[in-house]
Amino acid sequence: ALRHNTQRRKKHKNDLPHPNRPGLFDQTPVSNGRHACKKHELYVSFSDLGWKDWVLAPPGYSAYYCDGECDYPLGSCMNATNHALIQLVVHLIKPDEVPKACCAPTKLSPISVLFYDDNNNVILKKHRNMVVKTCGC
Amino acid sequence: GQMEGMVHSSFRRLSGREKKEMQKEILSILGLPGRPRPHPPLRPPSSAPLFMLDLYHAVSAEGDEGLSVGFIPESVSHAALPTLSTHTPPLGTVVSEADTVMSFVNLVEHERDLLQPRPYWKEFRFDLTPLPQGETVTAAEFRIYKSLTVGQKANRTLHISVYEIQREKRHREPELVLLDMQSVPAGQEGWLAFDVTSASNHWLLQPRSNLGIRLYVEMEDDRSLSAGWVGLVGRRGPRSKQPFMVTFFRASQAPCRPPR
Repeated sequence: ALRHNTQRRKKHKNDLPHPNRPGLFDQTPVSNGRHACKKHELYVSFSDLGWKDWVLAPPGYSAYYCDGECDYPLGSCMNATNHALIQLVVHLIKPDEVPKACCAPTKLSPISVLFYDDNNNVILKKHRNMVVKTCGC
Repeated sequence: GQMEGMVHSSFRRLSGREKKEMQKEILSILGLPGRPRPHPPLRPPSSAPLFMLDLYHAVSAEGDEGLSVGFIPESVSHAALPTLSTHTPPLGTVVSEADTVMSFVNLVEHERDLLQPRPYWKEFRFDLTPLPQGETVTAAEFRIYKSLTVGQKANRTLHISVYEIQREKRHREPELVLLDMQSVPAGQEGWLAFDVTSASNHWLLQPRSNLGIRLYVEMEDDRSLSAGWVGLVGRRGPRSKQPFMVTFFRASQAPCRPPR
């Protein structure tokens, strides 16, 4: 079912959290008076979180996140590409009701985290297809 | 600038609960267990963090450049590439394909008393129980540093063999299974890497069967030597040269994110 979230419709650009800057696609046209999803960049700093003593590397990582009306948000086992595809298909069928998805990643990059566990062992965890580097909005 | 001002004005401080939730979310996304609580007494430090940091840089460079690394880059030669190794497995592919790499601190180090009859040996043990779920071992290495010792004849060859201790018997020698063997010049120093994949698989299936590994050193004439005499660094050695074990895991299937 489609969600019609009236609260999010009132969002303005200045709702962006500091220090994350607006994304490249912030000028996405409004569909039927609703804000289509927009891409923003967020930097997660392990130092700011106070995790520097057990997360050896990296110091932090940046990632994109969407802000806007996503009618088919990410759920269990659904990745961003599938989510965007579904929303795009529904947008083509009902262009006035469902905004065009703008968060289809075209290139996903891996991220690795190096950290200590309870036994002083060191673990390198690699996440494939984790960070969206290029957006195909 | 105007935009930045607007952004600043909208920034608000998160409440304690929101902060905790945000941190929980980041931990969940990255699959991190949270701040470790080391079991007292603290285990002795090891050289594994240096090796793992080198490995991390190699993996990150691979990701950034989008290159398919078929070998461990030169940048990791400090700790990852054994300078003495004669037949280490091609770890490059293993590293590229690994989803998780874990280093294990050496917990136990037994040595044959020099007053006892030969052959000399040294035993090491690693606790492999905190393993990543849904992942299988693709490779495992035991890494030990060989330093230079005074009085060694550089042209002599040392045969170093590593065995899995399969069954201990009272007052008798335990059952041993050969895991790996290397022949190295006595006059060289550097890291030695022994393939212990089969032992780690065995320990994962039956954790109670983990009795550790045993190392022997012999000369060309089959004369047994103490590991310390030939410069193999143990727990009493410098921090950056402590022996450790590294295991490479690969996820059995694509991880499924829990709904949030």
